[in-house]
Amino acid sequence: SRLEENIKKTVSENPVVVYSKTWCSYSSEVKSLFKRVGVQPFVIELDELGPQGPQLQKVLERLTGQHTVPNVFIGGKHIGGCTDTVKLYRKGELEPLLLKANSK
Amino acid sequence: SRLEENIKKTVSENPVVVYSKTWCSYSSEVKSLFKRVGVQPFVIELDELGPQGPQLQKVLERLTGQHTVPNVFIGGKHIGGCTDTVKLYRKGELEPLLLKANSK
Ligand SMILES: N[C@@H](CCC(=O)N[C@@H](CS)C(=O)NCC(=O)O)C(=O)O
Ligand SMILES: N[C@@H](CCC(=O)N[C@@H](CS)C(=O)NCC(=O)O)C(=O)O
Ligand code: FES
Repeated sequence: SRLEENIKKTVSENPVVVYSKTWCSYSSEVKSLFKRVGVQPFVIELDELGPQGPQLQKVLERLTGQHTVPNVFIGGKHIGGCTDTVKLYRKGELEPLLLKANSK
Repeated sequence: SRLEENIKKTVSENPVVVYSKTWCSYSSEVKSLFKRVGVQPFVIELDELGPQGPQLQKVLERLTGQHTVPNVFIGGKHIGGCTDTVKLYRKGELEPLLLKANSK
């Protein structure tokens, strides 16, 4: 589908991608975590896309099994949500992933 | 106003009150924090009230200065959001407040 191709293109062309919602604190947390480690993620605010937002969220669920935000990709690979990303950071595994994805 | 009286009644009749949204992880966090300390909060899910939800959220802002969820009251007193409540818990100040409010 067109939206599926759109997502695949986005996550392959950008080292770090966050599907987010502007009013969601978990989305804010993951965005500021990336900022803290010196990375500028490519952010898609699903609540600012009109009807396309919920559509993208549905396609993301089909592609990743995750229907929630934030939805995080690094180096084209699906990472998970806020809790998953913070876990990786605390284990010291986030920054190596980011270096590999050439985002630093 | 009617909604204002509704809120004042709710927070005076219930030791712990959380204005929440069902899909919000910060709201879930504060609800499970209270559960962890053995307290059953009175929860109002603003996204399940149809048009009254946004109306209540507006009146809450007028009453508390806070337009976000979760919005937490203990013993009729406005506490704040998720971060504020977690801060109190970590400082050891939450449980004394709860005892005073007769919720334990
Ligand atoms: N553990 C997940 C929780 C994700 C979650 O529950 N996200 C909520 C917002 S905080 C959500 O997407 N709710 C449904 C929606 O907004 O469409 C994470 O850390 O990202
Ligand atoms: N620091 C605040 C953050 C509160 C916040 O930003 N809440 C968001 C949801 S996580 C919100 O209410 N956004 C506007 C809305 O949902 O109406 C807290 O800990 O509660
Ligand atoms: S909407 Fe509240 S944390 Fe995501």
